[in-house]
Amino acid sequence: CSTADLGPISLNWFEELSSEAPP
Amino acid sequence: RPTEQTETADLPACDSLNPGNLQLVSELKNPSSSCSVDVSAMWWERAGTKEPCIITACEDVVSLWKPLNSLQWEKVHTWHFTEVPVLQIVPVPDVYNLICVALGSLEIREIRALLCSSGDESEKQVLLKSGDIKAVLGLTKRRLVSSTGNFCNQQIQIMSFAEDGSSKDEQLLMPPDETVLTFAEVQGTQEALLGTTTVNSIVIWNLKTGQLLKKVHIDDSYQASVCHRAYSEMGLLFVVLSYPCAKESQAFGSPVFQLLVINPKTARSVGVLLCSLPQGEAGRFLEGDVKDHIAAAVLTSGTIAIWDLLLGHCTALLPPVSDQSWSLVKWSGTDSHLLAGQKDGNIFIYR
Repeated sequence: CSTADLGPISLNWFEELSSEAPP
Repeated sequence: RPTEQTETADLPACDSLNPGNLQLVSELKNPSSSCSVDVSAMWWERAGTKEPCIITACEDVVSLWKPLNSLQWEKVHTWHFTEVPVLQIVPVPDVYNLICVALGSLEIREIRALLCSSGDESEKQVLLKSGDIKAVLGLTKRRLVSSTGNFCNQQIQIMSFAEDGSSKDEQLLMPPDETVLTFAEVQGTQEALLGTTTVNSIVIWNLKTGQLLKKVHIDDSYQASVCHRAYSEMGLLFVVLSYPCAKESQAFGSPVFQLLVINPKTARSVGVLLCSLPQGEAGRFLEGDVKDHIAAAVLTSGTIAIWDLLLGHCTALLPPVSDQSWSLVKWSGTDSHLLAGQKDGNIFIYR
């Protein structure tokens, strides 16, 4: 499986999405 | 690869699979007039000592069995249900003196906690929640998540238990605009929770803050997928789904489990592995359980099939024993054993 189809990957996705999502 | 090019797991012929990979360890005879509905293995604390116990559930009775020795089990507690039948056991990790059960007819109407009073060890049951309950799952750190109602009035609630098993705290998660069908905790990211919805989305929450972080729409090839496990690794989410409603196709055979990889940042996903029935094995997925990288399923043919998700193929088939079809399969929460159940209430434990 190529991860290129998945777009840019972030190791800190959980923290980043938590800071972007509405409270 | 795009999902339509999902790699199909090898399809070894039925007769090349060795049921000897599974060795019978012991058996629980549970003669009951009602139908066997679930089985689970958990740690239970008695007089300050934790023991690996087995819970069996029939429609009108739930029993706790403790080990007498490595081969024999003794029934030590039973809880009876006369009004609403038992649907499933809801294991709650990190709780050692309480069993949760879901009750109802087809759909869950109640969640109850089953416990024993500390004084006389008599069985007690406490109503935790009632209503139109769509999904329930026990979580680590003595928590239970449940969803009630449908997309327009949906409530997603986390209930916490104290060490003695009493209900301690309640918290709400932000509901998505789609009805949630199943939940899965994420190994590797402690406070993340996944849910699958009726319209084939996977939603991600932050359990600590209750925030809804992302909605990922997955492939529409198979509807009403059930999420069994989720693992977070190197910035990606690996999700094991099963497809109880999937139809057989020429290209993929009869799909049972799929390993999907999701990038939570971009909400893009690809299927990486599709586990189909071994060639010559008829039927489709009835129910199943996944632990670490091993997936087990009861098929409509009455056989149990086991896949190694790392090897990518079926590793064992367990045909019906004594002409009795299998109806339940669960991985033990206390060791690496497999619990296989028949409708008449008999449970077989395999290594």
